[in-house]
Amino acid sequence: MGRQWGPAMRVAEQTGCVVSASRAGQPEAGSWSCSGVILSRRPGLVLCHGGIFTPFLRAGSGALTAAGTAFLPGDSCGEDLRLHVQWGPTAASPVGRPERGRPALCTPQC
Amino acid sequence: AGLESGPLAGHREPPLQLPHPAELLLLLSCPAFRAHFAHLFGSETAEQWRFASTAPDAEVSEDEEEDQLRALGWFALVRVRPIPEEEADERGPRVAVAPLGAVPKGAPLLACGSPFGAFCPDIFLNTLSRGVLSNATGPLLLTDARCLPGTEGGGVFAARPPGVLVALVAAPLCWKSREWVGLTLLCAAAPLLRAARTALGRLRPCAASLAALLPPEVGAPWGLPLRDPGPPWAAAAVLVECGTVWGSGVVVAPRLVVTCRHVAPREASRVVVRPTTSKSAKIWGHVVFATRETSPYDIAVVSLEEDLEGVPIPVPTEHFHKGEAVSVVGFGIFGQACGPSVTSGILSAVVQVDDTPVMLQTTCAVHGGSSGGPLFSTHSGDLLGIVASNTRDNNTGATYPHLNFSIPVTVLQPALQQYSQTGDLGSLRELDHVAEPVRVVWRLQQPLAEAPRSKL
Repeated sequence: MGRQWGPAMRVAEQTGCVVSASRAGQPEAGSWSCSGVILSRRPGLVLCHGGIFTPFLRAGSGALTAAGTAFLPGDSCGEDLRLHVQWGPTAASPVGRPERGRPALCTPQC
Repeated sequence: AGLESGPLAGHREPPLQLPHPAELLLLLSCPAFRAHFAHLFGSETAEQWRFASTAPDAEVSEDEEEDQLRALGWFALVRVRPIPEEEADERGPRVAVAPLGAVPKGAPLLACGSPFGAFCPDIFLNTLSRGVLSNATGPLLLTDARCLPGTEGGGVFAARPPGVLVALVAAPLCWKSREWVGLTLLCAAAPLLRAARTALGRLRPCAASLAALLPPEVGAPWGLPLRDPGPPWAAAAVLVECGTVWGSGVVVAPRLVVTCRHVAPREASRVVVRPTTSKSAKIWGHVVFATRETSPYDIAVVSLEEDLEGVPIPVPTEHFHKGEAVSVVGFGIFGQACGPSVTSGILSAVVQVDDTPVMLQTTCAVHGGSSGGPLFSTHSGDLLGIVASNTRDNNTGATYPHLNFSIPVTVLQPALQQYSQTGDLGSLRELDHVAEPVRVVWRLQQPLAEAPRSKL
């Protein structure tokens, strides 16, 4: 990539992360995950996509489209929500957390 | 645009670390993003658009799809349980945020996300993809940087100002009428972070102090977004409406617009041309020339009743360089709703007959509605051609937006020049009498090396 991209790549690589959500005590229920941006490191603050929290909303996804709702406090999700954030250098999938919905990826030869 | 592994990919340091436990502070959305989304994708066209992370024919329950659509404009602020000191320090510079409107259409962008999320971070963590800002309406942005499921929430950064956060990925895959669009939906970061500051202020008092940790907006005075005009050549693209049909066109002289015949098919028919330089302006004109159906060059020429003010007339190129960076500007996808989109790629092929370029192919994302629009050299801004079509596989019904065909401007320029100077249509009429090998090329057949010999 051209020199113009040096700073953007450094920032991108150092702020990029993955956020995964799972249910406490129900590893078989699998997990939901997405990408995110590390906004601050102390304390660690991450902005990520909200779609992975839909299954944990106490009031269901309808809460997201309630008129005039621009934000929902963290306790809008049930207590069984378990969150993890990982960033580079890379990290293996944590012990005991099975991956539900593993995409059936393969690398067919062209 | 394409997925590329980041610069440190080959230098991943051992040992691997486990993920850090974290807690959800709040879920937040940008009301303006949702309003623009409803305006662009809602109502009558809703059934045409799909933002599922899976292909349109993949099995996704209606509820799941409903959930995905509802969550599309929602993001989350998460607090990571204390990071070991040494890690917190090593994490380098803080993020800065681009004010809304500071990054112009056509500006290069870098997306960083992890395809398939936490599925296999060793392989997919922080993968990069590059493209341009294709379109923007309020905080709803589109880029042609190709992203995959799992990159939702990933950061999108500008090259200028260097490394500034512009947006987050809202929907990596867009399907319209079951066709992959090849564009990624983004939510601008600045309004999202303002919404986060507001929300933190209303949460538990202790959360308010976190608002100070959110990254600042660079450069612009608060609330006065910089509207950068973007690449000057993009303004030469115009919307062309002929009856109920609309498409794109390009200004080639103050009172002359070139478009496609299938946009403005009949000579003497009246046409409305809408320049992008002013939202409200519309100028009447009429078709002075359109090639016949039998001509492979799908071209029409519109003469305007008044000059187009303030529209830069593009310089027609004389040479083509296969592999060069190119941009298409067209009204595909959204038409009149939010101005032309810019998509980027390379000149993937220059097809010649008797050493004369007769067809250009690019890797830009081209959609219905972009026909008649201009193809530019990204670096010089020279006009290379007129976009005529993209590709559909009649066997599978699949459309390939990233394989498209343009008419080289060198085919048109001499005739346009003669008409501009003398009003004589003679040279333009020559476009109806094109040699057979050129017809064969535009029928997407192999030009015969030489005429088949009779056996007699």
